[in-house]
This record gives sequence, structure tokens and C-alpha cells, in this order.
Amino acid sequence: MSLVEIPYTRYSSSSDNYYCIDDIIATCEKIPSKVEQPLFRLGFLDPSTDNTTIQPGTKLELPFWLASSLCTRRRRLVSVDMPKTYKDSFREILKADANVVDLHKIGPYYYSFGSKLLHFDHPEIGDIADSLLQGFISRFRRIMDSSQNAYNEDTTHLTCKLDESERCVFKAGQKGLDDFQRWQTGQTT
Amino acid sequence: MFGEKALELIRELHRSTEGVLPPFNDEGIRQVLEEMRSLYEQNQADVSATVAGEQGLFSGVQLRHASLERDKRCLLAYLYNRLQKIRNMRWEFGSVLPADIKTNMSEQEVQWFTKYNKCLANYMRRLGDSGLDLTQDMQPPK
Amino acid sequence: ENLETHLKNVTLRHMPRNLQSIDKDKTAPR
Repeated sequence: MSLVEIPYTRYSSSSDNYYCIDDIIATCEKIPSKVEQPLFRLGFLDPSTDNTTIQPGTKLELPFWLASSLCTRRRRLVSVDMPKTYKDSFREILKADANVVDLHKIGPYYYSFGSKLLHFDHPEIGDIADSLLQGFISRFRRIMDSSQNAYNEDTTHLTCKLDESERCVFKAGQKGLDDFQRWQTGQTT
Repeated sequence: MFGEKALELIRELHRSTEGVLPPFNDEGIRQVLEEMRSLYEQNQADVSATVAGEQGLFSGVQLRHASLERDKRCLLAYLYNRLQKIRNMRWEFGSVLPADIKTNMSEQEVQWFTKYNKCLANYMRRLGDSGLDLTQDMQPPK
Repeated sequence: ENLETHLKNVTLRHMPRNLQSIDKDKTAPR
């Protein structure tokens, strides 16, 4: 199935697990939002005003967990825009050469948080979904190669630019290599 | 912003390395419960004001309710993931945990651990003819 | 049951009334 045919659906990834710590930390990433209705007695949300009411049109950075509750189909108290690192210019960089991008500094939950952005009704989410998929696929080979060939050495330089999901893949590759080496040397009992 | 204290509890647990149980953060939990209480009271006040005819308070109620749900999720995840660590230690160290771990457990976690031990022992005793210690030989035989 | 008792004793019973239950659908691991 070519990439274009993969129908992306509104999915809740398994990391939506209520108790998942990574998911809780990923959902506190900020989202550029714009107030659509007056928010009374919530002036503290907007550091740039002393007013107790936030007027429509005010731009705020809200954590995902709050923005996704205030911007739903039924009720749009705020509207959201995509974060810079998921916008067109950044997607171009990822497309040009995904392997040079430091997703840990930008993320570290780049894919997990990007997947959550698909919950919103936004014109760019189709392109974002493709970009996440393409970026992961482009980087996957190098992650697997490096994790399968780094035995008993410091791997910091191999993982420092990886996002959390990629580090899990790297760790799985390392465990497979370690198990195989132990089996080969008869250490597995 | 609401939810910051609750997130700090989660980050503290996330920073702890595998096989290490950080001390139970009583004070952190108390502060989050305090934030939840004041959010709830503010919502109660806004709902009463709306019933009395005041307009436009719905957005605040919605925002505070989302914050209450967030605080609750962080507290439950904090407790749940600590129990997961303790359970993994049971399978690694056996039914008597090292003293340095036990000192970092809350009284309720010790109670939970005692019950877990009992459940596991009852289950293992019923396996095979004379019981089977599942925590041995965690690696497959050669 | 052990887990629920623990969550209730440590935090849920101190929360506002409408938040003291555990939503099984929401908390079930996917």
C-alpha cells in the first residue's frame, strides 16, 4: 500500500492510556490558540492583561489537554492553530532530510503529540499525518541499523536526536541484539 | 496555569530511574487536592450565578472542569505507576522488599503490597500439584 | 479491587463529589 493510500483515521493511539505517564507529559505541550468567546474571570490565563476577562481575538498558548477541551465540534470557546514545528516550512525540512533533524530537542514527543493534533478540525492535519508517517519511515532504517550494530558501547551519540518513540524502537533493537549475543555465548540459561 | 503541580508529580516519577522508587510525595498530593477543591468551589459559585441569571460564565466552568479532570488524571496516574514499580519489584526481589524501598512507600502502599503478596501466593499455591513459584526462572531455559 | 481500594483511600475520597468515581471506560488500558 503506497503511503498516499494509507487511510489515516481519527485514531486514539494506544498511548492514550489514561495512566500513561508519557501521554500525560506529551499532552502538556502548548498549542497556539485564539479566544472566540469572552472568558470571564479567567484573566490570569493571559499574562499580558490585568483584565479579569479575556476578550475574543486574544491569542494564547494553551496546553493541549486544555485546548482540546475548549475547542471541540460542539463548542468552540477557542480556535487553534498548528504549532510551528508541524507547519509547512518545518515539514519541508523533515521531507528534505529527516535524519538530520533533532526531534528530541523539538519534541521530545514529536510523533505522539503530532498524532494528537489530528483530533482537531484543521486544514493541515492531512499533510501533518503524512509528514509524521514519512518522517518516521525515513528515520527508521538508520535507527534499526545503529541499534543492531552498537554492542557494548556508549550509544548517547546515536540516540541524542531521537524522539521518545524512536528511543523505544532503539531500545528494543538493543535488547534483541543483547539477547542474541547472550544466546550465542551460551549465557542464556 | 492550573495542573502545574499535578504535572510536577508526574515529572518527578518520570525522572526516577527503573528499579528506584522515589519517596511518596504527600505534600504534592495535598496541594493538588487543594487546587481541585478551590476549582470546584469556583465552579459551584459560577453555576449558582448562572442560575441566578448572570450570563457568559459557561466558558469558565468548562475550563475549570477540564482542569479538574486533568488534576484527577495526574493524581491517579501517579499512584498507579508507583504501584506498577512496586509490583515489578515484588517479581524481582521477592516478597520482602529491600529496606531502602520500603522506607519510600506510603502506609497505604504497604497495605496494597501486603494484599498483592497474598493474592499472588494464593494463586501460585493452586498451580500444579504442590504449587509453583512463578517468580523463579524468569529467563526461558536453554 | 486492591488497586481501586488504594486509589479511593489515597485520593478519590478527598476529591470533589462528582469526581470520586473511576470511569472504567476511560481508565481501561487500550
